[in-house]
Amino acid sequence: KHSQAKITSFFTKA
Amino acid sequence: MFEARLVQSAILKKVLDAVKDLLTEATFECSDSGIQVQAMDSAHVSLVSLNLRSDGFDKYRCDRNLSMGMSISCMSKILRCAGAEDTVTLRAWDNPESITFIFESPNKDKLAEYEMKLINMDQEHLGIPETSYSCVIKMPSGEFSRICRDLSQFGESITFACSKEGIKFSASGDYGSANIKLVQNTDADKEEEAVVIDMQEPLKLTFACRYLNCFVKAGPLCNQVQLSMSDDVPLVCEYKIGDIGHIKYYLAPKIDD
Repeated sequence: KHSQAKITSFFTKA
Repeated sequence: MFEARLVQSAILKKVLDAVKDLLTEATFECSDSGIQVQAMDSAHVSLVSLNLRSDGFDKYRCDRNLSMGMSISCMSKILRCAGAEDTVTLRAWDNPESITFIFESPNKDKLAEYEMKLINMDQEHLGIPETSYSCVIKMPSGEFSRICRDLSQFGESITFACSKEGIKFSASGDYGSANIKLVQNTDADKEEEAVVIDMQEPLKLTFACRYLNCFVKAGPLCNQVQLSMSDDVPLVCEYKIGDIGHIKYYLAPKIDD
């Protein structure tokens, strides 16, 4: 089973 | 004042088709260098980064930097009103409350103007770190669309496995499983049919079909798509937009529980 990661866990607020 | 003119409105139509399933609204940042959009889907799983360079437009003027919040569905509706051969001009004044789309027929006998209200948006701009990817794949965009469509019938996600042998896309679900392998093919008759695999390290990553099937809507913009991947970082799916710019989609992987 896989869970979907969020893009915000890889890219931070500029 | 801001004014940007494209002889081929079809390019802008295709750009809208490429984002309308992912984004409901987005901020268009206009400056001397061109137009940029960075926006996430509502679930914050993917990110769209669109860049249209000013020198790619047939006419471009931007006296001061503008951030214009636009409804993507409204913009898409307006662009559907342009004829296939029409020229499009985007025009806004300084501190605008609206933007005007002007469509002109090739023989200049019809001029249509559509004014769209801008929306105030809280924008969240993300910094995208410089990444050197362990696998970079170029392939025909039509082939990638086909693979995503075909494998979506088998499961909610597609696993991308890159090795020395090539790239394998696979999906499995209640009905069974399927996989499609592609090997490098640089001898293709036409450059746009080539498959080029640049692999530093093998990898295996899983991505949601739902988003991949949104990204492939950019296929009509470019004959080739570039997929950049490294373990545990978002996939980058990039389509060039003629000589004017590019659209990059970033997609967070699915993680093993």
